Amino acid sequence: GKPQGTMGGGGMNTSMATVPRPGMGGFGGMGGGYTGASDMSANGLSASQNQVLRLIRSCPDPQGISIQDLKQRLSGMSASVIKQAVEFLSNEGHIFSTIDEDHFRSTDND
Amino acid sequence: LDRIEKNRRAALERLAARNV
Repeated sequence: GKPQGTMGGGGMNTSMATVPRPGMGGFGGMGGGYTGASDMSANGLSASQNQVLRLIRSCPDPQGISIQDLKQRLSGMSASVIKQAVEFLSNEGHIFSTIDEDHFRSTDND
Repeated sequence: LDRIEKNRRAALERLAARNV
């Protein structure tokens, strides 16, 4: 007869007690990494900044999306937060103002 | 439209500068 799968040989009974079991953990079980659900995402933007960026990106107009439009579509967000996000994003170079200082387009949606 | 293109390039440069 042969033993059916002796992985370690002998003395591993004591260590079993403290080893954290993979797979049974509390959080992080979603797999696949960052999906933008948290405060900060991969590019280092806050959630609101990312939302603003996504909206600007999704706008097909060559002149971009206006700040008023952003406010309307992000009705849960205060105007100052949106303004700050826009300022930050344009500082970073993600977006830029087009026909006037109230219209913005994304640099990376060509 | 010239202005847009100008702003766009400036923004792209800023973006590139951030990504070094």
